[in-house]
Amino acid sequence: DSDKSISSDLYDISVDEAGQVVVQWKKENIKVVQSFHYYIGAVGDNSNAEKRASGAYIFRPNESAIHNFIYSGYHEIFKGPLVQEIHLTVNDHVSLVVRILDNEEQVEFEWLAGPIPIDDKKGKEIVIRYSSNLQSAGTFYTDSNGREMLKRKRNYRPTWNLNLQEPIAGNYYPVTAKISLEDRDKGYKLSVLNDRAQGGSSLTDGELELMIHRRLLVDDAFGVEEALNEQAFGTGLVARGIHYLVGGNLNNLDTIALAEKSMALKLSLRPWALFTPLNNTDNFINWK
Amino acid sequence: SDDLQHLREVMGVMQHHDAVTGTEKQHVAEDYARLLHESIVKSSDIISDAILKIASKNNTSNTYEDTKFYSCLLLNTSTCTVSEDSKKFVVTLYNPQSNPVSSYIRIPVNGKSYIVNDHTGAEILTQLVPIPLAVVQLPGRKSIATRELVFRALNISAFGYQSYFVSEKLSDDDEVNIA
Repeated sequence: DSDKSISSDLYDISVDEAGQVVVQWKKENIKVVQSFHYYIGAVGDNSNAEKRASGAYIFRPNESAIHNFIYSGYHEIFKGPLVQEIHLTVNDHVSLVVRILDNEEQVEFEWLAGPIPIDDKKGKEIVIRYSSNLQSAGTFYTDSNGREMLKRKRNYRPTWNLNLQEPIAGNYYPVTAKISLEDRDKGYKLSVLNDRAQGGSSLTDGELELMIHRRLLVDDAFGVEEALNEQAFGTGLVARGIHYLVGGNLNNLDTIALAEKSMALKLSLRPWALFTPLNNTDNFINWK
Repeated sequence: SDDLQHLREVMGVMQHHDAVTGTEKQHVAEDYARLLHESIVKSSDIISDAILKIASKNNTSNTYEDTKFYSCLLLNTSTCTVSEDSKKFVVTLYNPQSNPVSSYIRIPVNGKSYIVNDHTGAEILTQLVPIPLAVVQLPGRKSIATRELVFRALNISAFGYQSYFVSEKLSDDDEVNIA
């Protein structure tokens, strides 16, 4: 009961009053605040581009603003010799386990979202944000289907002058394995590795954002002809997945790149667990 | 084999761009899930036989119950019938990577204490962690597991496997009750 945080050689992790997870690096002056937010999907009759609805093919929030969840939950801390965990319940449809493991460098965020409520008849798209005190100068990087990292500049396209009418959707990119940013002055790099393809962006310097779940009520008229409103057991779907948060000094870029590659492989190619119940064998040696 | 052919064909269907991106209609998504589930279940005997083949020095026939390797397809909801229902079981970890890995393993259980031995018979360090309430209360989840048994599998060789023997440690009270 007295524990307020989990910690390792590298991090101190706690939950603040707003239900946000605060990760403080021990050796560097780096702090990351993890939080959940949501966008409300645009609704339209799709008669023209301005009346386009958010749907299976299109991410289009109805305004250039993000919404915060009201923290109505609680958190618990579990510590042991192998793993330390914070179980955070944000509300009745968003929760999280933050985990640090002995001998591993990453901070694990195992998120769970859904069923997304639609009682107010509004489609919602839930995102996780990792806000740091790094200055990334409008630049971030997303992977190219697990291969090389592509440089992205906020509100910019390399081959034409861009005037974005929709600054959120217009800065979203596919993230299949990794999204990262760098602070050249501090010489530090921050990355989030994901276990499945998601949309992501860096809408403010030092911030990484990934969309984890969506439930929308209107078709976006690109061919599927139905709203992205998946259901099971009479309610919306629940999604559960993992992000790894990792950081590293830019002076050791090769080492970081190698470590992140190995982590990304570990996240997508986890060992297969096969189970054999032992009904007829008393001990392992006999079984072997 | 016909069973493997089914999985091959389903994986072919899953190359369609709607299956890759999730832009298929809902009833098609449900059909994809049905096809994938059916084909994975059908090929489970092949997976079990293959693991047995690389695991055993002798050409043992896979008829003895204790040599069957079962997959737990609902581990994403912290559900596994075998680990929940068995007092003793073996977890065999197959590493699909081309380099050795060490990995933390989480197994849903409902006992209070467990002993895990590695392939040398040595007892390894474990920890029990509660399954979060949000997972326990997931719509449609049918599981009696309340905790996850965590241990670190060290240096599973490339395209290789390692087995761990898990046994529930009964308290004195439990043993009296059983007696």
